[in-house]
Amino acid sequence: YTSNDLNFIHFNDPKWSSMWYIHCGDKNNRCRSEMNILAAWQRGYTGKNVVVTILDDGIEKNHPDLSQNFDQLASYDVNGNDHDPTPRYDSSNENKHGTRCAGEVAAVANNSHCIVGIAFNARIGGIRMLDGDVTDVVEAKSLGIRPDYIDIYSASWGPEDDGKTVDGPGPLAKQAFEMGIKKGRKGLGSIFVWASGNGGRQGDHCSCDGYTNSIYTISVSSTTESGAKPWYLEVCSSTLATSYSSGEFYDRKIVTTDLRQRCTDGHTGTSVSAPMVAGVIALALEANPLITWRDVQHLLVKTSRPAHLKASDWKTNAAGHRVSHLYGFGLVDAEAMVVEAKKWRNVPPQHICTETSTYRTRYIRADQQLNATITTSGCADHPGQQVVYLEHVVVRVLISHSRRGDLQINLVSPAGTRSQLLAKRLFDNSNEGFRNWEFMTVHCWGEKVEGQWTLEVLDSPSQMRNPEVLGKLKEWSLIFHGTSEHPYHSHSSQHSRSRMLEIPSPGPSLERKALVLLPEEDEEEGEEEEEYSGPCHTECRDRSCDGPAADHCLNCIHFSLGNLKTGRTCVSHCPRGYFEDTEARRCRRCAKGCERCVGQGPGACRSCRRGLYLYGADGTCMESCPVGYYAEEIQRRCLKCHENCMRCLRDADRCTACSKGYSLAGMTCVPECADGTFFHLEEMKCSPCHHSCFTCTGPGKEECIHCAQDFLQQDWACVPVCSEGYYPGEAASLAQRMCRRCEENCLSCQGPGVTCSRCRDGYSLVGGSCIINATCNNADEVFCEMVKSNRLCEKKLFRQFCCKTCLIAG
Amino acid sequence: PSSRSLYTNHWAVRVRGGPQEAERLALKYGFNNLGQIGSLEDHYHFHHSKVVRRSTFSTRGPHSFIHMDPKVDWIQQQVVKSRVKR
Repeated sequence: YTSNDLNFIHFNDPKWSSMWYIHCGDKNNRCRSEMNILAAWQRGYTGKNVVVTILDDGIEKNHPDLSQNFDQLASYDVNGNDHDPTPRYDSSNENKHGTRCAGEVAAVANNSHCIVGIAFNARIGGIRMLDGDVTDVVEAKSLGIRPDYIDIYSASWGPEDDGKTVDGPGPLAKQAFEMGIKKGRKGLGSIFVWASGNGGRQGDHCSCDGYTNSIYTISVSSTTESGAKPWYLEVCSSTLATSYSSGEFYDRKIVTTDLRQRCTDGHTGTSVSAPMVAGVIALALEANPLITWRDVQHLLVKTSRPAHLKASDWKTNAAGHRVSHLYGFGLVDAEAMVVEAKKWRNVPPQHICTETSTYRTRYIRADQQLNATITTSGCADHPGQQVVYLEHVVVRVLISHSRRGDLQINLVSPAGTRSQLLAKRLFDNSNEGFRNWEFMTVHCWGEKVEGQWTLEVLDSPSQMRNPEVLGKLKEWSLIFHGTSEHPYHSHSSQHSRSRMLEIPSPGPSLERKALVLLPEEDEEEGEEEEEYSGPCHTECRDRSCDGPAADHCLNCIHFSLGNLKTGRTCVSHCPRGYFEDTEARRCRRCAKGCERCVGQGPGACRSCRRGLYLYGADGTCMESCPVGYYAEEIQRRCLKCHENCMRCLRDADRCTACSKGYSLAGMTCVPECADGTFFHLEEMKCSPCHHSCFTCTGPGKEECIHCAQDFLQQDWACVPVCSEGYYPGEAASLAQRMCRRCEENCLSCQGPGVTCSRCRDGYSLVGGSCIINATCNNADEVFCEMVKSNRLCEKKLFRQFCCKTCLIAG
Repeated sequence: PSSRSLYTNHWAVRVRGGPQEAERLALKYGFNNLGQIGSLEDHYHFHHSKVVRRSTFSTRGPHSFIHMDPKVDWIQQQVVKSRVKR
């Protein structure tokens, strides 16, 4: 709750009094502005030096509320391939969306115009990319514009929210996200904020939207002023946080900037929620510009609160976080974000551990729940991949099913936290199943990874289906993202176990602290250690130890694994990724990427980790084999391609590119033949082309690539002279002449356009064009005047009918 | 892409050898090189003005030979993705 005393901050913007989500105007009641934006401003954070851009249909850069903060360098027009993100104006104001989103982030304060943005001193740009064909290239370009300059990319769009679409970023957009989080913001990682879907009424599920469902995006959902679920809201387990947006007609709406220098309080769906959170993140980045993309997500998890948001599924996970499928970790809290950001230290590096089910295909029987399990240690054997404390959990599934919408999928963590990865989708009749689709949950954030994970798949037929066709769970994997050490304990002074916010009102703030208490896991400081006198582990040498476990040994019988920093333990054999140094009785690490080795030097690696291939005499592990080699999957080695192949796939003689002097025929490299010949696969020799061809792919006259001298290309053949209805012309890009088609209905012409000299039967020659021998009705003087004044004769239909009639009529 | 895909006259191409090599390849097969795709190194955006702008099938022609060029690591004709504002 914040004070309703508005005297301490007041702006002259006309819509300021309607901005209930930033402050309250009701003097008689304490009211709910629980995003605590005023308090963040009072601490001095308004988004200065932070750059935000809106990926959308453009922004109106000369809008009085945006022009002062508009940033040309944070803007681009991908649709028009220039630097001006101004939207295309039309009578329906179709392209208002980006401008509306932009105002929510960075509308100028106190300029007597419209509204105040949440980060009203931030720089704001727009990337115009939705006003044209959207392709993977368009998305990848947009997500990768000036990543070292732009801090936050906010997007409020996605695949159809119709409850039957399963779609996400293509390969280039995925790479752009990955590149952004790895290299953007000079290595701190770009921040991508994404609006959760609008398909609530269609029973859509935001897990079927690969953008909000990505670990690289901060997926934002919406709530109404009263904390109710808006009608458009989609449930899902990848939603991280929530902000306000519009709801029913009686709910108060959000005001923002609109096209043509106006303001609006029109329905905003979920779209303004993302820029609101982008604005709050801008405040946090001003408080601490050195936080990484993952720090921002940790900050949101730590500081967002259930507040008064109504949901039946609020639960507390094993790490003490309250989380819901509607609102993620709850309403964003700007003040808490800036306070925490200010003292934040970067979380430890992200580790990724993948576990794949070893089961073969399992059938999904109607109305029976299929439970599949994976037990994991969190890749404890691979220090570089080990995950102990969770962030995102991705579940990749390969499911075939005759009606995708009948499936429900849940994931249960070892601590018992159940996330619904997918609910039934009534409108989804697709029989495509899920082909390596990646679901994602944040509901296990902070929990420990070790133990048994259960995937529950339930098929509840909603309409008649062939009962003999069963769905199949063919393959599934868990991809754990997180850290090997506690994300906050390593710098406990910065991350207090309870959020010590200086919030004036004692009651609610105490309640708030209680909600985010982390489980006590470390031993209390000052506790004295007692000398151990029990039995030692069997791997301990000389029965000397200070505890019962293998990591309590003072010396090892066989091998010691680990180091002083991570802790040492005794093992009988070294795990994968290590070799046994028998002299020193230590497990020593193999070279990078090597899974099995006999030493550290060149040539010591015997096999590589999954996804890597052993190459060359020096035994290097590589992600992909070099040119001239192919990746052999069984031994995971790079093997040489056939000598004629420059590149090959899966086998030495399945060529995809050829060495010099050879060319590709299917997947075989055959000798290149001289001009006028082609390689005859059956005879295995160069045979002559048809005499009309200069180069060809076969003996036929329609298999020419280039035509012989004195021949012209007509359609797919080479001809000595152009046929009736064609004229000889130059090809734009090929160094040979082509026969081009005359105008329609023309049998003979001199070139392109109205140059016809002979027409088909039923047509007459009029001014170089062939006009049908028919007249149109109503060709009176007035009508012909209209034809003339509207230049209808330039249009094909009229030229064929009324032009001739009008010409004859004079 | 599924059978309902709409193919455009734009391509994404991964080419080793830098922008000059990309430019050379584009010229060789009649494409217009629209430059690197965002921050993705070695990835270029090619456009072919002689190919129909939107088509329900992937069109073949002399430009298709680029798929077989040894300098090209990967190439993909771009399909229209239905994206809605929220």
